[in-house]
Amino acid sequence: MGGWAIAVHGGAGVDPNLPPQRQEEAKQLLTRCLNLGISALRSSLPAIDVVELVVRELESDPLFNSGRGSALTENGTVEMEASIMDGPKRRCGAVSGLTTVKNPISLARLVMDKSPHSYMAFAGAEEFARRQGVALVDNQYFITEENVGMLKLAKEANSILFDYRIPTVGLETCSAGAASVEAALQMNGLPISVYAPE
Amino acid sequence: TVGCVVVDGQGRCAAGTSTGGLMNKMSGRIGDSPLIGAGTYAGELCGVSCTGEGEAIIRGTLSRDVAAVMEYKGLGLQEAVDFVIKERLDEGMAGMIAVSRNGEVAYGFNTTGMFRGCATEDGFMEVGIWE
Repeated sequence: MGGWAIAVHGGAGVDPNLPPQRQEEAKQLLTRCLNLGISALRSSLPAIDVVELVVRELESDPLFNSGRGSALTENGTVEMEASIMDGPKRRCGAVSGLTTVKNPISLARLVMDKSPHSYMAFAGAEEFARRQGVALVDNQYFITEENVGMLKLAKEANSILFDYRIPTVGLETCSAGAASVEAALQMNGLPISVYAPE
Repeated sequence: TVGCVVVDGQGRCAAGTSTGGLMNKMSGRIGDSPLIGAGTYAGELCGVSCTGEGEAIIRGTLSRDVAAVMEYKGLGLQEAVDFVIKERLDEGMAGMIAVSRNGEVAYGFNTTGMFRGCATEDGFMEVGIWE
């Protein structure tokens, strides 16, 4: 049997022009979360509890796209989702469409531990959250100035932006994108029509 | 999207993923993060969390496939991650982190960079963004 191990991520697909200072901020947050998880593992916390602890920390920091700092819908609101899974018995919990739950990963954990289901979404999930007494906040809590600006750029480029930040320099790259995207909405680099049947 | 995968001192694996989804997404859109077997999976052998283009991750059942190729093809953890990133994404762009019950840690991505950090009990620790 090997020892313990932990990995964290903050999203794939990084703006190649991300300023060094932002890169440093991201590395500091990742390091802080790793250290949080390492000290929990050294205190013999079970893996499932360490995962919830670390993801809560990542959700509470606005730097990455989750919890506070989440990407915005076309309506400028936040709809969050999360899931958690415990290997030994393959137990799992998932939530979608959350708008007021401060830490979605903890509600996913409650779906796993306190409900007969494995996935709850939208109004039902919010009702379950109220019954479980988890921390609820106004949707505004999750919205950051930066993401309001990025939603504006995404709308101008008429595109759905994947899990990366659009270049903060100039709009020419986006306008180029806009031109190519003008034809049809792109998803996964393919015309959205590819997905229409699905 | 954020994620964490852990194996504890007793070899138990766990995985978690949380996200706001895609900027400018349609209201009601569900991505890969809440879908067990797509964005998140943990079993006896490993724990996996994915990020990137949700629709591609869903179609590739990416996180379950890492566990499946370990179980049925006998691949090691990093081999399994590399195989799935290379063979299961079609034109999609994504990244993932993974741990095994033997205390290994691995990651892979075909995007421009991925924010990630990993550490093991024997003292290894790495935080990175680019290749």
